[in-house]
Amino acid sequence: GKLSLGEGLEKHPLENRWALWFFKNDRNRAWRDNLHLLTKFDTVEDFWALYSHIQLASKLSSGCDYALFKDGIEPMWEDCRNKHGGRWLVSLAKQQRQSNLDRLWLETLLCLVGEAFEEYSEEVCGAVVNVRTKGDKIAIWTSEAENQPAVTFIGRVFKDRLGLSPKVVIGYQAHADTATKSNSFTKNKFVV
Amino acid sequence: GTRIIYDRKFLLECKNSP
Repeated sequence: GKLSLGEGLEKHPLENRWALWFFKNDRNRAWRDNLHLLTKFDTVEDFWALYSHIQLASKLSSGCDYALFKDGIEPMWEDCRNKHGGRWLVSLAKQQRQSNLDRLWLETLLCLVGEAFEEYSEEVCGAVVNVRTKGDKIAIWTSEAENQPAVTFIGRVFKDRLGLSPKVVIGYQAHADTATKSNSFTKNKFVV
Repeated sequence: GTRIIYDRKFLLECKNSP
């Protein structure tokens, strides 16, 4: 076997390189100009170094987002890997920011970097947390809204990993439907 | 090919290792 002085100090590689983005709402600037790439990482250790270094989601100002996406995919509908896709959306009640938001977002991150969706992990583009006064949201974005086997598998695993009650129903919405909606309601393409 | 999968227990242990 391999023997080296660095044994035990080697970092654990991830399947994918991931990019962490930060969005800060400034109404005086274009949406795209409020989106900032913070950093990229591709090992378990570098993930934790980053996670420990940044603010918890619950400490962000309202209007801010974190987005963790695979390297090369921008966290916007327009990206070619997103435009035919959609998102599993978990909407939190206001009071859950203090009790649940950080735990649920960390669990979402662990699903992504650990490739929790097995053979369907290929379909995952990234995840977003929106910190909002009216209620925070966490979503996993996938690349093909018509891929029902992948989308429903990802949804079931996501709901299970978040520890949501079987009574809670979460919905998957196609970005194309969200982008063209005429009111704040977007129909669910799938639910789990 | 093979996919590198880590379960949550392993990932959390890595957080706490020096």
